[in-house]
Amino acid sequence: MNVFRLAGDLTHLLSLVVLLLKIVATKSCRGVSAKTQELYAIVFVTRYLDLLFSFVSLYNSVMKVVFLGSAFSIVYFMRYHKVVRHTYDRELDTFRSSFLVAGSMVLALLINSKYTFFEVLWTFSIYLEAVAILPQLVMLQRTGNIDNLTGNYVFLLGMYRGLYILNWIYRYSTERRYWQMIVWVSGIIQTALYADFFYYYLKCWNENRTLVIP
Amino acid sequence: QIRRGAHDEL
Repeated sequence: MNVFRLAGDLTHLLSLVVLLLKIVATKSCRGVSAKTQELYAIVFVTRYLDLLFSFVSLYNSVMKVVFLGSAFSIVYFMRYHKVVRHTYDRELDTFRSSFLVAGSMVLALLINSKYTFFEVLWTFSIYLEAVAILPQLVMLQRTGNIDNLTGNYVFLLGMYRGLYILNWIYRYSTERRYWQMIVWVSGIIQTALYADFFYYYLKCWNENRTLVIP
Repeated sequence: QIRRGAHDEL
């Protein structure tokens, strides 16, 4: 555990708190992509299957349970809550996320470090996480004025990915035999997807006006 | 069993 990894995890946690806060406090999920949230639920389930048979640390196990719980809570609110589900902009959330799932599965079957059931699913979760934000980014472009909490949620998610890159650089320079090419390449692609969003987020923040993605 | 690299990350 290093400071970048801890900061990354806490930023990830904070992003989920911000999103849940928006949904619960405003009773609205306007501008939030249910497809992205469902992809994250799939990511967490397939990655954290190791909760059942491997223990790394209490910290890891607790965080995994919290991430799983928050992902399913968000999907529950967006799809089933009697008030919130009516605020979901179905017609703006049209990204074909099934292609992302299928593509990630094919890639995980082709490129993985060990051809076992759990390792392939774990690799699939890494590939799927890299692209899971795409439906949300597309939806932001279509939404027009983006409320503060939704904008901050996506910003915090991007920050979390950036901090993980710093964590890898730190670990690579301090640990022996630390080499994770699949995770690194996926993570760099994932972070790069936020570049456009970051540009407009900081520009609008600087000009002190509501976030709009052209 | 020592787990490889990123399996100890979230």
